This record gives sequence, structure tokens and C-alpha cells, in this order.
Amino acid sequence: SYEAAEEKFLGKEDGFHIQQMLDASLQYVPESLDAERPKHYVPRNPYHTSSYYPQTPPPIFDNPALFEKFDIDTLFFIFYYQQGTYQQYLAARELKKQSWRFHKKYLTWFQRHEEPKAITDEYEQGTYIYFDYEGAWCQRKKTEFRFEYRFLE
Amino acid sequence: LGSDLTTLGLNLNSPDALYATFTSPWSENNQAVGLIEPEYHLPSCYNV
Amino acid sequence: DVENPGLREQLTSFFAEWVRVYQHPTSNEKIYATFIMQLQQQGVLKGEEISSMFFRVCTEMSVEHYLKQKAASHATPAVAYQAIDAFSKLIVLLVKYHSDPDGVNNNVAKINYLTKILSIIVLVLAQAHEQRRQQFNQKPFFRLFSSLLNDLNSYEQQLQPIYFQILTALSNNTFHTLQPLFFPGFTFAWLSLISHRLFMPKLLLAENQKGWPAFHKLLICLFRFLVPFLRNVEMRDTTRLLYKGTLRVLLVLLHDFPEFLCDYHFSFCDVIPSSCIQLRNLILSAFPRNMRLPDPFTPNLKVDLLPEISQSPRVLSDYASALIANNLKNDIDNYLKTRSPISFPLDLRNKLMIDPNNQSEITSTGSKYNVSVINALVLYVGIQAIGQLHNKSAQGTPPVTHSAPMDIFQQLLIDLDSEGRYLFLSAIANQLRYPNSHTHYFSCILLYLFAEGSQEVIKEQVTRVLLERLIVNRPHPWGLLITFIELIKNPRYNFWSHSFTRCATDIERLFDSVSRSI
Repeated sequence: SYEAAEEKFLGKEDGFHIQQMLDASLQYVPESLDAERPKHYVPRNPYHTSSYYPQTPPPIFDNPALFEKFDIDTLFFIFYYQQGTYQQYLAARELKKQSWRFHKKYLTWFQRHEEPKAITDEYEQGTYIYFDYEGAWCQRKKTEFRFEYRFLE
Repeated sequence: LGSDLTTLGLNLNSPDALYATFTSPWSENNQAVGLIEPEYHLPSCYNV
Repeated sequence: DVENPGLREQLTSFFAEWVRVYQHPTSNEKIYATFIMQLQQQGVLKGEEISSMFFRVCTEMSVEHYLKQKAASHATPAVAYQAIDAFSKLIVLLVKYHSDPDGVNNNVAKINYLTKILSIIVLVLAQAHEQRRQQFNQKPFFRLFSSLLNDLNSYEQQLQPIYFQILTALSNNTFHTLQPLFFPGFTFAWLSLISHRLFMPKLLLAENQKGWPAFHKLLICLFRFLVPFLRNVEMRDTTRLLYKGTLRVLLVLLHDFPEFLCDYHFSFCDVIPSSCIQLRNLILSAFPRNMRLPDPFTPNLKVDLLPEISQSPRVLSDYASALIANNLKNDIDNYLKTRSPISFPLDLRNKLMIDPNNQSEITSTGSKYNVSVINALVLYVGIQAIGQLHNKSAQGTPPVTHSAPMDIFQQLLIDLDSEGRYLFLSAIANQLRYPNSHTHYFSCILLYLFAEGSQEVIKEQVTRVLLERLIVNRPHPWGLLITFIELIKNPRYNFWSHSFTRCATDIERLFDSVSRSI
């Protein structure tokens, strides 16, 4: 029990043991690096390239302001090819700012091409541009499309 | 007399929460924001 | 037979396969799910015994992998931690996909499943801590829990219905079990984990403060562990590092969660040794963020006219429990109600002492007095007294003075020896915080006891209890400042006429400097 352990600890012999364990543990105090987010893929034997080929994304890619400067193709590339990363989050955020909306069923981004012909509580319908990431990696126009809000992320 | 608590590497006058960039109780400088990414969430549907 | 080597070997190969899958650059959720399906089909996750053995093998293997990599010094942390990070991911995915075999309640099943895995990790850590002793390395286990916090955070949305229970399972089961008193070799890792930015804030920000009790329990564990080290003024390197780490965590709490420190101030100050004046001041200086503190140095500040001064502060600590023993609480209630038997205040002193035959407790608390009972008595009687004052205030404000609570306080000052008086006055000073009814009441009490103190030594000790809290480095609680300012400025207390203000040149200089700064 807690009280029993405290009794033991405050007793001389265990107090000494605890001080010893505490002193010995000083060599293994965790540092900030030990708490970093787990790296999903770490090359076991990285090929040593020139130092000007960065091994990890330069910190500037953590800067949201940079994403405003990327063109739409770059944003889509980061979104689909840097999944699960902070960069994907920043790319999605910038796409939304540029009036793209993610469709949870088609797993791609849509943008109104013109004012929708119909808007209800459940959906909107009209002509949209969407990004074809699986086929020709290009933007396509889709007329008479119904965007159901239940699929809006 | 205790110690000057402003020398522990925390910006006590920060208008923002300290916990978001608090990396370790042992770090002399807990303002190294570059070390950790800010808080963010990816909806599961982004996992394409 | 889970001990048979063949099984262990097979489970090891499953885990090694998982690390490869996790490591592969093109792996994704689909591939992960397929692998978990295969584990399921192999029966690894089915039986209680075999699945426990599997998690034990994963824990031991991933820790061993780290130790080997570190031994081969060229390994970077990221490489050395690969197996541990892979294991962490596997745990989170297994919890995510786990469902109740009876199909009754998947959320409960997930929590139980995670709790089981965590308890196996704790057992492996306990064995390593016990066997390796001074060579025990806390880092791999720290990384495992830290990566778990990161991976759980990545799946927070999918795990949302049970996320808070996951945090409390980590807090109440895992981290409470791994507290420094039981695993001193894991102390530094433990404090890093409980203050982790993906743990502490999430627990304290959970709606309706429902995570506060769990974190309060962990912080009490920390303070209780520190007590023997802090009681001796000189510190060793380890203790100094641990103390500085504690201060950093408390500063984050003071800055971001002051209400948490406000509401639990009593139990924190009950555990912190009276020699740790700055640590205690740090807690007592907390005040609600929506409150603007009036400048204590404002000339003619009318404290009793402040709107907040009549509001009772929230006290979440169970402050009365220390009075339950020996029927003390009932006796107090009875005396406060009837102001009898007259013998009650006279007998009180003995009830505040530790049984002289209980030497081990006297050693562990470092005092012949039961400090917790003194602290609880002061706050409990004070709260009852404030209640009585509010009730009677309709019929004009009876003086704080001639009342049952005052009988108790004044009798104690007369009966206690200097150590007892110091502890008693400290218990009062622990209530001098931000503007609220407790601060106001106890400030009046302290000043009244100073004024009415029949012996010079009482005045001296009241002064000492205030002064020692003021001369330490900041922060200083607002209530402490306004009380001391009142004491030295109000002619009613005739402060400077007392000889002890000039008892030694450095004391006289000290008073001058403090009064000047004030």
C-alpha cells in the first residue's frame, strides 16, 4: 500500500536505496529529443548524399505562410503525398482558404465553378471543378453535380 | 530564499499558453518552439 | 504453456514482422489493418494468456532493441527507437480496431484492452527496475509512453468517445503505479510524462474539470516523494534537478491553469514541507484568470470593500478528513455550536500532537505535531466561523473576536510551544491568497492575534511567519502582502515599537528594506 511504501521509503535503509536509484538514474534523464513525435520512416542506413540535399524537410515547411505561395498543384501534391504529416494539415488548410472543399466519399477536393443552381439543408447542386488525383492528375469540370453536405469534411 | 523563477527558461509573461511548447521539465529552454510541431488534427478521411 | 521457447520465438517473429511493416515507406492504414487481421487469424490476440505473452514479448524486444542500438553508439535516437515506436503504433491500432467479442460495449472493451496492455508494460518495467537496479535505463520506457501519447493524439478523433477514459486510465493506473516512491529509477521520466504537452493539458482542459482529480493525485505523489529530500536544506545534484523540474511544471500550471492550483491549494500546502517557502508561495500566489488583483500598495486600499472579498473560494481538497480521527471534527462542531464544554479548547493541544510512542511517524514528518491536523483544524474552524459571521451579519456585525472560533485560536496560541505556534500560524498564513472571504478572515485573525498576543514572542512569531514568506524570491501571494502592509502601517499595531524589530542590526536592516520595498 501507499502508506507501507512511504513507511519503508522514509525508513533509513530504503531512503538510502531510493537516493541511490535516483542518483543512478541521472545518466538516463529523458531529453526533448526522446519525446519527439515518432518518425514513421527512418532509413536504417541512409545513403550519405551531399549536405545540400536535405535529409529532412527544412523547418520552413512548418511555416503556414509559405503555403499561401504554393500553386494549387503543389498543394494537392503535398496533400496526397505527405499524408499524416503537419504539412498535409497546412496544405488542406490553404486549400480551404482558396474555397476548395473536401468530399469524404470521393476523397477529393471540389470547388464551385459558378453559383450552385440549388442549395438545400442537405446538399447543393451545380457545376464544380474537382481534382482528379488518381487519373490524369488534373482538374476536371463536373456539371449537374450534387454535393451532399453529409460528405463535406 | 528560493531562486529567481524567471531564469528557468519559461516565458512567464507570454500571452499564450506555455503548455503547448513545454518540451521537458529538464530543459533549460522550453521556448525552443522549433523542436515540436504545433497542435493539429488530421480528419481520418484525409487518409486517402 | 506460455513459457515454452518455441512460442516466445514465434511471437518474436510476429513482432519483428510488424516492425518491418511499420518501417516500410509505403505502409499505410490499409496495410496496417491487414497485418492486424493476420495477427488475429494466427490467434495471437485471442487467448488471454497468449496475447499477454505477446505484449510482454513486444515490450521486452523493443526495449532490448533500444539498449543494443544505444550500445552500438552510432545509432541516432530515431533509429534506436524504431521498434518502440512501432510497438506504440501497434498498441494504438489494436485499441482502435478492438471490439467487444460479445458485441455489447466496444468502448468499454477498448479501454479494458488498453489497460491490460499498459499493465503488462508496467510489469516489464517493474521487473527491469528491480533486476537492473542502478543500471535500470528509464529512457526506452519513457519513449514508449511518450510515443503512445503522440500516437493516441493522432487518432484522437477516431478514439474520441473514449479519449478521456484513455487519459484517466494512463493517469490513475499507469502513471500512479509508476510514481517515484515505488520506482525511483523512473522518476525523471515520470515527471516528464505527467507534464507532457499531450497529457497534462488534455487532462486539465477536459470539460467540467473532470480530469482535475486525477492530475491532483499525481502531483500529490510528486510532492510526497520530494518531502524527505526537501526537508534538508542542502540538495544533491539529483534533488536539485528534480526540484527545478518541479518548479517548471508548477510555473506552467500557474501560468496556464491557475484555478487548478487555487482549488487544490490546501492539499498541496499540506504536503509541502514548511521549509519550502517559495514552492508554497508559488501555489498560494495563484488566482483566477478572470480576476484583476488590486495593487496591494494602493494607498488606503479598502480591502473589506472589494467585491470579491465576500466570495468564498472553491476548496476541492478534502480538508476535513484529517479531523475525522479521534472524533475531533464532531468535538469542534459541538464547541462551535454551543461554546462548550469549556475544557475543549484546553484539551485541544494534545490532539494536535503525534502519539509520542509513534517514533517512526515523528521521524517521517519531522515534527512532534500532526501538521495535517493543524492545517485542517485552522481551515475548518475558519470556514465555520465565516459561515457564522455571514449568518449573524444581518444582526449587525459581531466582532470576529469574542466567539467560539476565537476561543480556539487564542487558547492554542497560549498552550502551544514555539514549534506548535509556528505551525499553527503558518496554517493561517497558508490562507492568505487572492481576494476572497478566507483571505479576508484569516488576515483579520492574524492581525488580531498579533494585537492581542499576551506575550511578545507571539507578536514576534506572527511577524516571522509573514516576513519569511516575503523575503524569498517572488511570487508573493496578494493576501500576504496586504496583511504585512497593514501590520507595519496601521498605528493600531504599534509595530515599530516592539523591541524585536531592532533585535539585531541585520534584522533591523531587513525590516527597513522590506518596509521600504513595501
